[in-house]
Amino acid sequence: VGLGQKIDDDILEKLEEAMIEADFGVETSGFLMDVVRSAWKNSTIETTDQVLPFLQKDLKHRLTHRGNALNFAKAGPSVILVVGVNGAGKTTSVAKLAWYLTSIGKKVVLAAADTFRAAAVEQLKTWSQRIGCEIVTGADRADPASVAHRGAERLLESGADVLLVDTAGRLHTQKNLMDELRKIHAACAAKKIEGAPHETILVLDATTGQNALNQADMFKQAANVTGLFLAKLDGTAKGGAVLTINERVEIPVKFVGLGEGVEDMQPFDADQFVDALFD
Amino acid sequence: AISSRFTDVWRKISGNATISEDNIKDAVRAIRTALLEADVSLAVVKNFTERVREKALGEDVLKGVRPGEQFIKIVHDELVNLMAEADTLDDQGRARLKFRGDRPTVIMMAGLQGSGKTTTSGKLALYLKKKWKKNPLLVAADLQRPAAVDQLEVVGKGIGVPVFADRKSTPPEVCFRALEAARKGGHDVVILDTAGRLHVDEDLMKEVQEIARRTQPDEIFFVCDGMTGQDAVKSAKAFDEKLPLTGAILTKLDGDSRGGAVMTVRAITGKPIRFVGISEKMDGLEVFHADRVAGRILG
Ligand SMILES: Nc1nc2c(ncn2[C@@H]2O[C@H](COP(=O)(O)OP(=O)(O)OP(=O)(O)O)[C@@H](O)[C@H]2O)c(=O)[nH]1
Ligand SMILES: Nc1nc2c(ncn2[C@@H]2O[C@H](COP(=O)(O)OP(=O)(O)OP(=O)(O)O)[C@@H](O)[C@H]2O)c(=O)[nH]1
Ligand SMILES: [Mg+2]
Ligand SMILES: [Mg+2]
Repeated sequence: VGLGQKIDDDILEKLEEAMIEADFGVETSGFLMDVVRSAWKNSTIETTDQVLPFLQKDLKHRLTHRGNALNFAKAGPSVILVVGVNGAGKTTSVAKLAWYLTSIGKKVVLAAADTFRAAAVEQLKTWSQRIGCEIVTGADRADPASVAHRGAERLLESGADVLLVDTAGRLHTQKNLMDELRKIHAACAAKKIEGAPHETILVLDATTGQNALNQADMFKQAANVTGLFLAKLDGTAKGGAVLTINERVEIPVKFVGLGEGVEDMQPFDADQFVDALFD
Repeated sequence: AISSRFTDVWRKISGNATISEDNIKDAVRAIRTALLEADVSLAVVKNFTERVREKALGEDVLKGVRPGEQFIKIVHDELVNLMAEADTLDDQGRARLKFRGDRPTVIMMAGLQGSGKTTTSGKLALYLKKKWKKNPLLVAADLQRPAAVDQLEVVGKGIGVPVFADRKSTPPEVCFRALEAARKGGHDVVILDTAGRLHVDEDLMKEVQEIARRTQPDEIFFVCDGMTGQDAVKSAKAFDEKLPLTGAILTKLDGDSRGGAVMTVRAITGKPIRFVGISEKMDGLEVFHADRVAGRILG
């Protein structure tokens, strides 16, 4: 990229390929290339060194204009429901959110509503002990909605600030499991907490490709997803699918996962994220 | 579906008697788009479409066959040829693994975090028990993830397969000691369930190499999530460089992911895809069939 060098099709093709390789997807990459080409046509940008900064500025705006902060209840305690497909990083992300909320002075209660997978409750119990927060569990194979409900009741009686509900991994194509999720979502309010859950976080594995869009779509329909937790961004995957989700499903990224420990996380920083997309 | 995508592309070409450099451009572009949308990695797509282009140009258009249909057949056949491997199944349709007669066969599972290694270890143990009448021993070599050993123990209990666990030693130590335990216990297969790791984590990649060095596995399977996108080209390459992989297992293909990662892993590593995971349950493991996955990738 030489300073003052005129834009040509070669550099534009390279840019489109970089977006494809970052998991933007063919359609989103094509759409963004149209935006870049229009800017070139109306002379907003003229030289090759102007192309990437222009696109990055556009992306940063798209990813932040809806806000990226966690939703809390207007008054009283809050409930955060965590959902996603198998192995995405939900349980670990719940632990990270618990650590994060504790670090900003909130008292946290966990609900281990994955009553299905082998040692799922054990896994979250270990985290709750390490973080030092309370956990509500149910019997093996208990109805997950009942655990979420008891979690909400415990939230109210303990005077804690936030309830985090961990759920079992499920594919968005499994109708019965998505129906179960609807029930869990309804149980989060325990009929007494207005607006609960105040936040439904979809945990997305950064290595996931275009299927992420289907996940976001279906999970939003079943559980009103309001934010993304982009896990495993410490790998080589760029997580570009979040851009398509942001544009087409209107769900902003709220946190990123940067490792396997509870502190390996950050509230979403669009500048950092967009700059890293084209590294 | 790719066939509907092609009807428009080939409407332009159908008047012509031959597939030419000029009229094939759109068709190749359509294939490229379809494969990228299916999550096949860009480098693999470029290579593959070039192969298809050359093959299509080199063929005479068959009498009575529309050029478009012939082109799709070329694509489909090339895809199946790429992903298939001869002699991986016996005449009963069972996966022919490198079973040994002189000592327990060692099978090692490796891959990124959450790809399905622990679950697949259980599925494989059950498969070998039922289809090959083996007496497998599962080894809990993930000592970093909370309750990972517990998870494998619960899995083992559910399928009646014993689990070797030692929460005090290092993973390479555990695996090495497990071989002796297998011999003593009369087990003819040992399945090592290792911790998920990033291919860019130097220490953990060294650890998995150490496990392989100490146990000399007969099979090392790269377990990869079937929903993986472009990153598959990087993770598959790194694991293939660091370990003597003998095959791959693609999981979670019961969802609606197009599964392009299957093609990427096969193309990049050159190793055969041995199994696919098609459910969370212990019977959710199928031997790989290239033609089924080819149809799915092409959409
Ligand atoms: N490197 C890295 N690993 C992560 C991150 N988040 C989660 N993991 C790992 O990913 C694996 C799966 O994490 P889990 O939290 O068990 O995922 P899950 O979605 O709860 O899985 P299921 O409940 O089985 O659906 C574990 O090995 C985690 O340590 C991350 O941000 N970076
Ligand atoms: N639907 C479906 N789920 C699967 C499949 N294989 C594994 N899973 C689920 O995916 C999640 C992760 O599986 P694990 O076996 O814990 O993955 P792992 O690779 O051992 O994870 P780490 O040890 O943390 O790296 C669990 O919820 C499994 O039940 C599959 O083929 N289909
Ligand atoms: Mg979990
Ligand atoms: Mg595991």
